[in-house]
Amino acid sequence: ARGLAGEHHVIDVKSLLSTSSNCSLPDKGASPSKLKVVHRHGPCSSLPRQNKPSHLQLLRQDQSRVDSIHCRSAAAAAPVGGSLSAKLPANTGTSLGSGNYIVTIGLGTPKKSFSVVFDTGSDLTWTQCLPCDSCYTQNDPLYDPTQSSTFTNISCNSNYCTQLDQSSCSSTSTCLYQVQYGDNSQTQGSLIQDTLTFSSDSIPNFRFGCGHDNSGLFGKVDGLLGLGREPASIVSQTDQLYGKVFSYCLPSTSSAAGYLELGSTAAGVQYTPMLTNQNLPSFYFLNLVAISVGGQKLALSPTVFSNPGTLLDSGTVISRLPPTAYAALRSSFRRYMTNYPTAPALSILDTCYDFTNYQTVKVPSIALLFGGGVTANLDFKGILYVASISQACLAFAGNNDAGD
Amino acid sequence: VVIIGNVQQRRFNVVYDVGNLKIGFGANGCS
Repeated sequence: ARGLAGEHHVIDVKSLLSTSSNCSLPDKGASPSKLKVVHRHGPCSSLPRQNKPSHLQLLRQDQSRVDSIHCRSAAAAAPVGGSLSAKLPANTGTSLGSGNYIVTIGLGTPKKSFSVVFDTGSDLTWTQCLPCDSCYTQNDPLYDPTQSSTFTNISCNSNYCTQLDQSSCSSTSTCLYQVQYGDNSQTQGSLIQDTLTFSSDSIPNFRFGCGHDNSGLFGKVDGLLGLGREPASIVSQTDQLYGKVFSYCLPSTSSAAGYLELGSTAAGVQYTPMLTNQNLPSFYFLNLVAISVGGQKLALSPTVFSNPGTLLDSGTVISRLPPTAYAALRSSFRRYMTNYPTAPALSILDTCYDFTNYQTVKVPSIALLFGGGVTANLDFKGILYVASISQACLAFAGNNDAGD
Repeated sequence: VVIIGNVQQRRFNVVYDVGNLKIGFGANGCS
């Protein structure tokens, strides 16, 4: 770990909250299936910025997503009629969380553009849709299937309809869907198909939700792009085109752009086995075996991570660790940071520092070690959550329970 | 469960090869 991770990051404090922006798509290998990824509330987003949540709101929404993931896992694992299930809310869908990153896709013929949250933790892609029984205000004009020459309905007898978690039949025998998220956000409407334009690739007969009744914490986004593992996701639907391969890069700040690409790997990538968990069928699991701080592996058994399991999620902001692992990480990190004055906790983030009087800061490196000998040496912007120069916090949090 | 969130994924090329059941990480994938 020492050899691969290095020991410290030395950072210019002024760069922590840089206001300059570069919103162009990273141009390494522009491809017909590569979309620009931007932070929903940053200057690269086309969405209006007046409703930007505070850091406290954002972290509260993040906890809602984490709670809903734990809740779904527990609900699926609980025996029927067991005491645990009696304590769970009826609604155990995954919370949207803060839905930080958005991409722009095209729907219909002629193509209309829509800004949607991308989410590796859910499956069905949907957009608000006419006729609207109840829609929130969104950024772009609503998708109108009657204006598209390639739109068709899907029958409720179709496998595509019966595969959905929640579907029903309309009076005209077309498929109706409903998705209930763990934060009580919801969308319901018709399952339809139309041409999806992804960058410059055209995907005919793409199945998605035409949301007639949508409410909750969607802000001004036009909908959601589901990148989960189940049959309804874009990953499964485009298997023949892209071989169930996709990749993304999330930018280091909200003032820069990353990418989301279907069907392509990237150079210089180390692979670790992907695992699955039947209790959380949409999510991607992997085998986290250790964490190093400042090049030193924390003294933790790999079972601390493997017993509960580890998932990778684009929709959760702050990583969550088992209590013992978080305590060890925090303790080690604090030992490296004793030169800096502490700052108040920020919601779930309890290890914060005030860099006001510093031009540069020296922060220990943190690396995540995965099965197969893969080491992910975190970028500096993956170690600290910088609310302000006077409140920069270790960007990890502990679960309440080792079994979470 | 343990969750690896999006702050920790920043700047990595994260590759999901679902067909071959593997996930890849490559540093410095974007700015």
